[in-house]
Amino acid sequence: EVMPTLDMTLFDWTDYEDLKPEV
Amino acid sequence: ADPCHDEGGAPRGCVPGLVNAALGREVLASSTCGRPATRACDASDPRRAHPAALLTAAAGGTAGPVCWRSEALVRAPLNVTLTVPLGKAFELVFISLRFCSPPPASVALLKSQDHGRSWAPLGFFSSRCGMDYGRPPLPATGPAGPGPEALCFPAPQAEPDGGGLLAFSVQDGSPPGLDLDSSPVLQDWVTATDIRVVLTRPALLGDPRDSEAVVPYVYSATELQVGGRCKCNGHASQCLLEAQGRLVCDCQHGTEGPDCGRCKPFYCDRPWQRATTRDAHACIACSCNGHARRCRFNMELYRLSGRRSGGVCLNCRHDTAGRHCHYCREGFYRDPGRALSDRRACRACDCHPVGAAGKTCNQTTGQCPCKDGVTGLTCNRCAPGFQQSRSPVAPCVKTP
Repeated sequence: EVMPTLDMTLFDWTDYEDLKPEV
Repeated sequence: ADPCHDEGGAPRGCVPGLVNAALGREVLASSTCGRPATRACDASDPRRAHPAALLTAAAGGTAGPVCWRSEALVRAPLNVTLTVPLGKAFELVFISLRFCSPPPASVALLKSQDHGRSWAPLGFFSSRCGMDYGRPPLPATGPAGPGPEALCFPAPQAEPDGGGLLAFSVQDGSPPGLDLDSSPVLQDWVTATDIRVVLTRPALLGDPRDSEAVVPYVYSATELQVGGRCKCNGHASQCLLEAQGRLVCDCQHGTEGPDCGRCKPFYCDRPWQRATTRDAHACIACSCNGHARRCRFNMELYRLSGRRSGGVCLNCRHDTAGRHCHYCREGFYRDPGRALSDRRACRACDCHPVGAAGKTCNQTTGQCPCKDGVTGLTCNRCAPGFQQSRSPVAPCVKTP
């Protein structure tokens, strides 16, 4: 089974704003 | 046929042909007759002028005079200097000068290797070597020391026609057995950028102690020949005139410079060397796999390699790195489907900003370092048994 690629929209960046990659 | 390469294209030592390096060159004479004009010599009348240019003019050039003449010399100083800038370094073989009057009793031959800034003697010719030059007459055994030296030879003899010939073989001052290929001392001895002939003492036609008996003396000569080869250190078979009129070697073997005396900028994988008949000692291009235009030579690496390779590539492009631009720089990996010389041989790691634990992948496989539960070359998927979470710190968690 091929898993889907990570969906960036599902992540909650509330506590990790400094880690959030620039889009 | 290419003298600098064999039939298979491999480099081999080559030298320009033997020429008269003085032919057509300007001659600077410290004394020339005709100013003011006399009955015998008038510098403003081509039919009666005896300029120094006649010393190095091609034979049969004009119907006028063929000999240069000095002014009439009555009292000291009686020396006259003829200087010939050759334009570039030559390796001399012989020097000759034909006199149109009784040859001088003393002549010195000098050379310069720095375009006239300094001078060194090549040889002397005199009937009294000790008095004129402070040197013993030619010893039968040749030079006393191990290297070449300026010896004092007998003065040129007067010939029946009233003239005489000064002939000097440059190797006459060298001990036998020295080989130009292998002797830096001999290479230095035969190298000259300028030649100077100092006519030191005339064969006076009278008793110098009796001023009434002294006849004014005129030096007169023609056919100043400087036989030699354009100096290219074994890396060119000809010299060419540049657009600015300068004579330069047509350098081969990855060399450059007026005398092919250094390696071209990218050809520095080993040190420059003069070519010999056995080994061309060609300068070798650095091995940069087509990813760099510049390199530098590192002697320590050269020694460590067994004197085979010392070039270090500079500014590797196309995301390559290393001494030969032979691997990919950090953040890139080798594309196994492309040749190392391919401009796209290195691909960006492209590690996932959330799934990967870093940005640097394995330079060979391209595998990024994945966080727990993450998989894929770029760490962009959850591994089997894991599912995506909402935390960017642990993007994949075990499936409950």
